[in-house]
Amino acid sequence: RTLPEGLPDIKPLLSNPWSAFQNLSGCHFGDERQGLARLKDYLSRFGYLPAPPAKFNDMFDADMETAIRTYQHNFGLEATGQLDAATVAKMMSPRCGVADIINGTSSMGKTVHGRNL
Amino acid sequence: YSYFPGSPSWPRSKKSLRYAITAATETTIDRATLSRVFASAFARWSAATTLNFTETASASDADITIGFHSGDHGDGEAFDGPLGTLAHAFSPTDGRFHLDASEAWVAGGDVSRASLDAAVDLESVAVHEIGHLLGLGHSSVEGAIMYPTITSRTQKVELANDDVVGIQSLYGGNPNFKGVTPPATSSEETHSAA
Repeated sequence: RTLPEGLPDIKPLLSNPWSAFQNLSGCHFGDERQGLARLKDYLSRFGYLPAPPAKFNDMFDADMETAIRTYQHNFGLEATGQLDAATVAKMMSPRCGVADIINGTSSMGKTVHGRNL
Repeated sequence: YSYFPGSPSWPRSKKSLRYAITAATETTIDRATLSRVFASAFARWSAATTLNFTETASASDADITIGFHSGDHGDGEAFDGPLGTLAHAFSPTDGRFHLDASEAWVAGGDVSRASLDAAVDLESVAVHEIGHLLGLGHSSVEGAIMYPTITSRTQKVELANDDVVGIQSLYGGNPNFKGVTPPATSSEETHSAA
C-alpha cells in the first residue's frame, strides 16, 4: 500500500530516530563525543550493555568497546570494537524491538557461541 | 538460531493457536488486507511445523493478539516513530504482538516500488515477529527471517534453513514440508562470495 498521489510530502517526518549515530562514525576507545550516551542507550536496550545506575555518559569506555565487539560478532561484521562505518550503518537500520541478548544469557545463535569458544 | 532464556514454547498439547487482530488497532490498512497478510505470514511457520493457526474475531478467545500502537503503549517498550524499531513480540505463552503504527507499512504489492524510502513490508515483519511468538530469538544468519534488521523497501518472507531447524527443534517438523528454497544468487554475488 502506497500513499496516493497528491498528498503532501511526508518524507521529512519519516526521519530515522538513530540517524544521529552517523556523526559517531570513527569513534573508538578513549574518545569522548557528544551522542555516545545515546548510543550506549541503544546498546543497553538491545542487551549489549547493562542498564546504567543513572544516565550514561559520552565516554567511549572499555565496556562500550566490548559491547560493540559483541554486536559486531552478532551481525557478521569485523569485530574491531570501534564504531566503523559498517557498524554505524547497521545500527541505523530499522529493526525488531526485541533484544538480541536477554538477561545476558541468550545470544544470537551458534555462530557467536562458536566464536566465543 | 537462538531461543529465549529457558527455551519457552507453547505446550505440546496445543497444536492449534488462535490469533486476533485487535479492534482498537491504529492503522488505516483495511481489515481484509490485514487478515490476508497475517494469514500468509502464519502459514509460512505452519508449513514447516506441526502447528496450525486460525484467526478469531475475539481477542478474549485468542492465544495471540496483534495490534498497531504508537509511542508508549503500556508494555514498557515504547515505539519511536518511523523507522527505528518496527515491532516487537513476546515469548511463549504471552502472545502479544505489537507493530509501530507510525511506520509506512506496505501490506501487499511490491514494496520495492513504494513511493516512500521508508516503506516497510508488513508481511516480512510479521513473519519475523511470529518467530518470537513461537519461541525463537534472534539469529546471526543474515538470510534468516530471525535476523534482527530489515532494509526498508525490501521483502523477506521465506524461512531460511536456520529458521526451520530452530523451529522444528521446538515443535517437530511437518512431514509434508518441502524444505527451504535456497535464495537466488546472481553470478556476481557468487563471484564476490568466492
